Amino acid sequence: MDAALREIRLALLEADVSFKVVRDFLARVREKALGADVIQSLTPGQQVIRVVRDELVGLLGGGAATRPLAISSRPPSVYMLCGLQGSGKTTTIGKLGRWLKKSGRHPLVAPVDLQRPAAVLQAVQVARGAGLAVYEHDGTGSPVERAREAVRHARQKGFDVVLLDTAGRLHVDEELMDELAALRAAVEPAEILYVADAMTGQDAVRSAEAFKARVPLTGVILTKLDGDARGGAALSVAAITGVPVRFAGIGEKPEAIEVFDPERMAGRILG
Amino acid sequence: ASAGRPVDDALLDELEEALLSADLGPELAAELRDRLGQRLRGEAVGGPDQVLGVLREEILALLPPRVPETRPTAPPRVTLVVGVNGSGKTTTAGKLAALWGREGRKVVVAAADTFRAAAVEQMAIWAERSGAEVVRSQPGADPAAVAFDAARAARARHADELLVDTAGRLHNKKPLMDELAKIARVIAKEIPGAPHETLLVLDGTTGRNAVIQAREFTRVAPVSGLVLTKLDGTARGGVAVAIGRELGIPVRYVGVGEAADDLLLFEAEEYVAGLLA
Ligand SMILES: Nc1nc2c(ncn2[C@@H]2O[C@H](COP(=O)(O)OP(=O)(O)OP(=O)(O)O)[C@@H](O)[C@H]2O)c(=O)[nH]1
Ligand SMILES: Nc1nc2c(ncn2[C@@H]2O[C@H](COP(=O)(O)OP(=O)(O)OP(=O)(O)O)[C@@H](O)[C@H]2O)c(=O)[nH]1
Ligand SMILES: [Mg+2]
Ligand SMILES: [Mg+2]
Repeated sequence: MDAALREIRLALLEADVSFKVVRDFLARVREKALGADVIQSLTPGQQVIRVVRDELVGLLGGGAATRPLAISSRPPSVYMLCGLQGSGKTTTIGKLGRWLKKSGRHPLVAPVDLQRPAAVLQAVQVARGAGLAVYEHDGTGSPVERAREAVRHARQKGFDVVLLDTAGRLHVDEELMDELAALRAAVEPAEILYVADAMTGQDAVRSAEAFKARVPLTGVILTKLDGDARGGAALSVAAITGVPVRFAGIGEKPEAIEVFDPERMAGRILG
Repeated sequence: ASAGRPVDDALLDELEEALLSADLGPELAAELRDRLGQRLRGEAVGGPDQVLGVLREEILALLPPRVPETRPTAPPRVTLVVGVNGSGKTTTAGKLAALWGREGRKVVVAAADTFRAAAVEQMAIWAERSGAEVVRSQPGADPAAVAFDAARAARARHADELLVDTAGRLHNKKPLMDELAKIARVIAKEIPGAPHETLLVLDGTTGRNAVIQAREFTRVAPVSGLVLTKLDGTARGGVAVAIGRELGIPVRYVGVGEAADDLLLFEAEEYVAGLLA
């Protein structure tokens, strides 16, 4: 049993699962494996693997990913995307918008990253590329003002979803974290989706926890899963914050998104 | 750890966890823990500083020696900027253009990401900020053609530096890696010996995958240096130690923010101290 657990520990750490999560996870697995109904045909090592798989799938959200995106009692429903710099928010907005449109919704893309060079232009081009309407503006003013404007515009024109593309920010940047909280207060999102890069290492928990402390995250979108990173960050974030991973980004084009599959992710993390 | 505490398993465990937390990876963390145990076990140490001092020494010994940057006999020096999606390439190229501009060097920038939405515009804004000339083409154009035109322009203008920004690409996508190899080949044809520097830009928050990125990128475009970005966050960038040790590739610069002067020259001592902070 101990040999199997040591092997699993190494596999999880190599997969970038946070070392604290690994420690707690293995303790629980050990307990469950010892207490589990003994299946005559399984060796203790195999018993451990079975428990590990079940525990991983459970932690990765079990069935939570399949819960549909929330709809506000008063339209439009605002879905706010947030996360660290470069994680894939703007690209994901195009994917989500296309996905929503295909399921009969009427989304409006609202670019409110006013700091990165050509960010508004990128959001406009991404939206157009995905066949989506976008609230265009000259990139001046404040993100909160532009967000409010976009929601008003959506309400007037009959859009039932607003996809808010926010600027990448560090969880240790007080000013920008305050701004994120202000954005949330201003437009009361039905979903706050944390966009995280699948190749993130031990820092994944630190940033996710800090974001969750400032705004109530309702889901995680894990991007760049078409790469070969094992994606242990998914487990770390889900285990520590309890926020379920809802979607997986699997490429750069608007079609490259799928509902998150915890079974497949568990297998990938274990390598 | 407190003064006079013996170097026992509990202390070694703590240090190993600190190394894991800094993204050094389980193999290297275990190895350094063993090394430390061998050197100090049983001794009562003067305090946590002494143990950390020994650990810092051990990590420093793993980093590649400081090697000066390649300077060609005739200008322009060509720097190719590569890496996976969103790591900070375009921003880093902008910061380098600003740095060299401040040093009085004439810079030409090739906006050779012809794929991603608004990539050329983003690079152009950065180039404009520092007065560098930007060479660009139509969306969907062949990036190798942009690099070629920029190399021509840099020679014609007697530029000191040519910076080539490329599209983000995942190393497990063969057609994209082939494209990168072609960009490097085309540059070499136009300017013999170029690219003189190939910088792999790594997001400082990246985990073990960074080591695979370094291996795969260096296969198609020999990487001469790393740039670790976003170290103004809480990530420590420990992956650079494993990369340095396995591939001998040094870190050249560290990105510590989104403004033009948020680029630091890599300082090994400071970096290692940061790993254990
Ligand atoms: N291969 C792959 N690339 C992706 C995926 N999602 C996003 N990208 C790429 O990652 C890079 C960064 O994406 P952006 O959408 O600009 O990221 P962002 O979070 O909006 O960045 P900031 O606004 O600067 O914080 C781009 O090159 C995207 O094409 C994905 O699922 N797979
Ligand atoms: N905080 C911080 N942000 C950074 C740093 N370097 C880059 N960024 C941000 O990271 C995001 C992505 O930077 P880009 O320069 O677009 O990255 P890229 O590698 O060119 O992205 P692609 O071309 O899409 O692959 C932007 O929001 C940058 O402002 C850094 O050192 N610190
Ligand atoms: Mg963006
Ligand atoms: Mg770029």
